[in-house]
Amino acid sequence: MNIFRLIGDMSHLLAIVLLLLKMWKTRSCAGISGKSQILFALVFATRYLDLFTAFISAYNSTMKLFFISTSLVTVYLMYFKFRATYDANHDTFRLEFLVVPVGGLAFLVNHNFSPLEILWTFSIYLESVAILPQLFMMSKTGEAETITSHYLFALGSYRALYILNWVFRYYFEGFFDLIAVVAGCVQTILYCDFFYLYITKVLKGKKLSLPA
Amino acid sequence: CNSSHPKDEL
Repeated sequence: MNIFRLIGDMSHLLAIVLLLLKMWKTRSCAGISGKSQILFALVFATRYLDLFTAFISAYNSTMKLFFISTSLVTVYLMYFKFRATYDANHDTFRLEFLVVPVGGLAFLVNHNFSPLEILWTFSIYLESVAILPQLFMMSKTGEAETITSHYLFALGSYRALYILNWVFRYYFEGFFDLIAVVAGCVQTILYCDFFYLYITKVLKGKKLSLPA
Repeated sequence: CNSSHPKDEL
């Protein structure tokens, strides 16, 4: 555990808490892509199966359980409790266009052809593109609430901080996982346009609106 | 590559 990973994990945690708080306080999930949230639930459910096969640390198990459970709660809130506020008309990204190619790639390019490893690889690849339905939705509506922007900034920062963690681990521990690094870089690149808008608009007190 | 399970990262 190094400082980049710890701050990255805390940023990830903060993102999820921000999203749940936004939905709970406003009793609404307007502006949030349910499809991205379904993908995140799928990401956690397929990645953390090693909860049942190995124990790494109390921190590790607690975080995994937190991510799995909160992602399921988020999907439940969007599709059941606050369904009336869900903006389905703008959430039109086709999930099969992500899940099918990512599943195929996980079968072809992995570290080890075993069920657990393939599911982990699928999860890593899927996470890198899981935000696309949310970004697609924002490009359709042309704007995002400020709290949603904070959520996305925390969520994007987490993987960017993991990249610093991987640089650190490569130099000081000799640890290098090509699949995680490439997918993590792809994931971070997808956020760059949003990061730019967040820094130039939201941090200056303006609402995030996209150029037409 | 350190590739085997279990994974210590989240």
